[in-house]
Amino acid sequence: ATENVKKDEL
Amino acid sequence: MNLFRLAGDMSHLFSIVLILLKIYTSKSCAGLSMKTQELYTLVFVTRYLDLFYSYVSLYNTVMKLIFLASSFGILWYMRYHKQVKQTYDREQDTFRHYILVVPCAVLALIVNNELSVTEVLWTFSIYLEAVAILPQLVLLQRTKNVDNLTGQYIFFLGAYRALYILNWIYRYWTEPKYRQYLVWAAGLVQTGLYADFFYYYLKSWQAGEKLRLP
Repeated sequence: ATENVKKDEL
Repeated sequence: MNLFRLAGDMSHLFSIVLILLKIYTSKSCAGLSMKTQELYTLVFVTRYLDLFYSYVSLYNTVMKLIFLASSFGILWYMRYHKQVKQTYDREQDTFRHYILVVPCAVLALIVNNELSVTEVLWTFSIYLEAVAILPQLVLLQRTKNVDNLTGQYIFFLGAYRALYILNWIYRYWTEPKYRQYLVWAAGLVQTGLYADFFYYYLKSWQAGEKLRLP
């Protein structure tokens, strides 16, 4: 699993 | 937010405006795949559940609400509007939802960043968005003669993804922490699906003719 990045795209 | 991202979002928004304009002015949804519209609605619903638990910006929230409302609006027109619903190509639009939904759901359960309900649903929406245009492309192949607005709709949807790729490249170099491999892979697949369409679209456009598919 990769690092969970903040979802700021649509 | 960089310019590529903004241009991508505007292209996405514009594609939706075009489709609503087409339906509203011509009172017709001929050439549009309801299957694709339903899949997009499912994409927005499963992805934007985060409206309930995370806030990024007013821009994001407003755009999410617009995408949700407009996708339900388009579906409402296609299903219930007296005149519009009669123009729907039911016999031609035969693509089955489950062919796309089931594999995307399985893949989201296997390949994700975290095995939680919201994360799996979000991942599912990413995968599903990548392939949701397929019923529309199949319908396009079948009906061949495409009216201008439908052609432009698909063009701007494809442009949206292409611009997002530029946005990702930009963010890759400017934000060391921004690494969304899963989103990038799905986005590349999605843009790839448009390659064929783009080719014929630009060729028709260059020849100054209506879009014609072989």
